[in-house]
Amino acid sequence: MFEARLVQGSLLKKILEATKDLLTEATFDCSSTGMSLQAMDSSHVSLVSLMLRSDGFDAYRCDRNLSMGINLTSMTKIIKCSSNDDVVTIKADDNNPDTVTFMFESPNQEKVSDFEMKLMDLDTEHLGIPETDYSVVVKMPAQEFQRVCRDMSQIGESVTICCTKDGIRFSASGDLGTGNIKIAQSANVDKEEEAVVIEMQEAVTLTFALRYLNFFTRATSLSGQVSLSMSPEVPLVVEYKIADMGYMRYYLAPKIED
Amino acid sequence: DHTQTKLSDYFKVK
Repeated sequence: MFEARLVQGSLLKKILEATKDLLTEATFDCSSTGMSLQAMDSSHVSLVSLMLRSDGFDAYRCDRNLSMGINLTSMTKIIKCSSNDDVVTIKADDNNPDTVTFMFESPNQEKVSDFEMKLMDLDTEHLGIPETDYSVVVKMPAQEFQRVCRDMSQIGESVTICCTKDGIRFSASGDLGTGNIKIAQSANVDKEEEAVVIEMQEAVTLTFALRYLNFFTRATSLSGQVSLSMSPEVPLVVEYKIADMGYMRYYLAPKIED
Repeated sequence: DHTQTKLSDYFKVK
């Protein structure tokens, strides 16, 4: 028996929005520690890693480990049938392993819906991601990062991110010219969410495809802050924390000079 | 010019 109840049901809508450009199907792995998902996009350039810890749910029961192969387009259709203030419960019965049920309850309990969705047999590859001490970790407002990625993609297909102790610089070039956006580390801010904080061991310069970074910024509604972790010649990690529950992380392989 | 690398260049399949 698997049952996970989430009072903040709209969180699932935000999570699906944050994966929709990269994934069409994925396996949700459920265990006593929580629900997780790891999946690469079809070109194997980026990876989505989601963690929702069991203690972040309002009720959680997982008697045995369970892998649910889910068509995310179908799940999105079903989750759209919930209202933003609905309580969502995800249920899977050991006696009926080919389906998962989503139950939506209105806050006053007057409307209760349930939708049973067919599961898929997915042959998923899991990547072993080594623990890494990154050379640079930048924390910045998620909306600011979204804006930078959008603006840079007006100029070119790639962005070069250069991070020093003074700040982080985003540069793009294309047929129309070049663009640079430099964001300095915050001197002091009242609100933690508005801060730009740079933890640096060594300066790093890396180049990434803006197409993917813009896909990642679909997660902006999940968190006020985003963190970018970089080391020379390894994939970038873009992380949005999901309050009290876990995270949505994206890994992106860099572009290298020919 | 830059070439896009893949995640399998960095991470191993479990």
